[in-house]
Amino acid sequence: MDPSLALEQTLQDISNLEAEFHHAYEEIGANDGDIQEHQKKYMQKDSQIQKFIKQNGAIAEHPNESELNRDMQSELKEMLSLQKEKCKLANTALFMVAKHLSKLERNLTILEEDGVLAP
Amino acid sequence: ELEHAKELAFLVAKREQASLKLLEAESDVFSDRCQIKSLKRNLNLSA
Amino acid sequence: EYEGLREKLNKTLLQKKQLEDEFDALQQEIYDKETEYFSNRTIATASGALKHVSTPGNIIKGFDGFTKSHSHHHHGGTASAASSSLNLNSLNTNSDFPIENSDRIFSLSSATFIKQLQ
Repeated sequence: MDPSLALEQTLQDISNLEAEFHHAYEEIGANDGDIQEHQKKYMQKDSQIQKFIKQNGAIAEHPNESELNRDMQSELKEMLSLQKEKCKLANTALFMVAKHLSKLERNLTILEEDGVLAP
Repeated sequence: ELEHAKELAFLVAKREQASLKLLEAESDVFSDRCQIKSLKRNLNLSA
Repeated sequence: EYEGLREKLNKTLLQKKQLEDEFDALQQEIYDKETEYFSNRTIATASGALKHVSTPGNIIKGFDGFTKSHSHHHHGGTASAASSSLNLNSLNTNSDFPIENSDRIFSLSSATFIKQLQ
């Protein structure tokens, strides 16, 4: 192996990395936008309950409380699912670049050991 | 370049992990509040 | 049981606040790293001296031109990085390497950051 070949190989390996990164982070951003929407709905329902408690005390139950609680739980579940997806995407992007970097570092070590590349 | 990219990718992964923990905490807050409300009503605590 | 639940809730609320702070700190760090990555491009030469370079490829633009162009020296003047606070009005001040907002794909993957931009 010589340095120029190693460079060519690396460039070939990472030729798609730019597109993969853009895709991953766009997906993360899109999911985050969806989470924000769910968060808004969650807060709206929560504020209905909080407002009722302020006006009527902590004992009185909001007429739609169980329905509101169910909806809020559903929003939370959706947000958690989207967030886990975002974590997966972020970890995948990290893994991709780490894999390529690791391979490059191994190649550099070989070249240094062979004496064709200064350490 | 790859090291820089990896560093940034790592920070984003950390950020998303923090976001996940935040949502889990939000979920805990919700369920704790539901339990407290229920207990307050049973004990007739108006505070 | 009631007091125990109240204490548990208080602890969770405190934990939530700490996580929010951690999230904000990470967002800031990502922003600063992006600024550093795209503006101050300093590498060490074989002799150990530092030089500014302009590499034609990165994770944002791709690496197509990597073997075609070579690094070149910048003499005089140190590239100044953008303010480290999330001051979105004063982005990179190094005119040689202007940072477009659209280059910040890592920051832009957060809807919170986009809201702040807006």
